[in-house]
Amino acid sequence: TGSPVPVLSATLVQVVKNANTLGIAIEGGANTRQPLPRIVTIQKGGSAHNCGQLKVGHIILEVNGISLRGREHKDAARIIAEAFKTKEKDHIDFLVVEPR
Amino acid sequence: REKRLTLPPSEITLL
Repeated sequence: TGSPVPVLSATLVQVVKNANTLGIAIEGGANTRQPLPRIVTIQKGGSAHNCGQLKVGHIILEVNGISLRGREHKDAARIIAEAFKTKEKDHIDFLVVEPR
Repeated sequence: REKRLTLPPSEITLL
């Protein structure tokens, strides 16, 4: 018998910082209708678009191993912005799931 | 605290 809870397979996507912008728009965060940030736009020419693996609709669970669960929108956006800005890494690791 | 049936929509941030 199957599990009553649908199992979503998470995918680790590495986005190399090869453009001046990350180039994604996100919505959602704790205490909103969309409790985890969801990608709503991917801009051509940005690092995310160049990577080719992030998709509109992906829900972001973690950024560089930092969980976004329970974080409000601004906090999640800040974590992603800082991951792009830091010179300590030449890429960002996104753990994402496809929407149901 | 009042329990809301619908949560508010989120703002959108471009990164």
